Amino acid sequence: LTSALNDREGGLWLGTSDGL
Amino acid sequence: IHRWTGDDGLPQNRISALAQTPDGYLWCGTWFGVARFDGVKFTSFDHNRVAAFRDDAVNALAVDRIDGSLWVGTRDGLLRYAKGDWRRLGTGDGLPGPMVWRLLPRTKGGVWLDCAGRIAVATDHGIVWVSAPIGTAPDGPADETIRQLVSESGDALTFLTDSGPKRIRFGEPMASTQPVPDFSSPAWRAVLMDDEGRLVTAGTEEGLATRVDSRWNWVATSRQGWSEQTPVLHRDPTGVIWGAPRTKGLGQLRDGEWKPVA
Repeated sequence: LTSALNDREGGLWLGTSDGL
Repeated sequence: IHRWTGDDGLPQNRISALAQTPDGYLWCGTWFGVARFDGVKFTSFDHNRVAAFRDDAVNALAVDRIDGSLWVGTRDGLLRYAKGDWRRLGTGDGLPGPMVWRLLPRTKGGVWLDCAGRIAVATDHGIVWVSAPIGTAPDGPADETIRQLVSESGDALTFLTDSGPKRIRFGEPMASTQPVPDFSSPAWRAVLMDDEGRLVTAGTEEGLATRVDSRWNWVATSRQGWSEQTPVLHRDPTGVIWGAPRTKGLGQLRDGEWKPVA
């Protein structure tokens, strides 16, 4: 895991070293 | 869990940073530029398409709190995307070095940034302030790598170095050390703060620790067979704390215990 984001629609996005 | 990769149009698989602009787009920073995701397809921005990209490696993204523009920290300059237009700030504009490592949005607009061992502030007027080198602060060790820009309070920034949390005020050259009672670690990697600005979770070289009232408790340490740094910590809107040990995937901190997820 390299980064994480809560979007405004309630989703959790994870940036990794191998994809989104 | 759905996973998107280069096969779906990502320019490169290593995501270094994520941001969402007010128009709803999700932005992904990669080593091959920035990708804008509309939920279906990715649109790439890099030196082949945008002159402002001197180097396509993206370290950090931030959304401006005032005008919703996108700030991009790259290996060679700070970029800003506003109203369809890309601008670049480099060392010739007052940036203390080419490599912008981290960004944190300011409440008043613009960003705090971490560059060449200094903290700086950029706004739509350019680079408006640069601190002294953090490692040469009189109260700190000479070698203090900045690890995280944690949060803003008023006109001060709390950030994390290897030797612990620091605070620096806009316009003042030196950072001050933030005291952390009952807790010492050889090297700090990431922290989370609560709504009152208190540190509540720390990822260190030794393990993972949480604070209950004023006491720190180790959740996982090397003595318990945990040999991992935890360089990423994130709290989601339900209050669950997510952590990413360096090579052990993803887990959650729940009721003071570490639960691996993947």
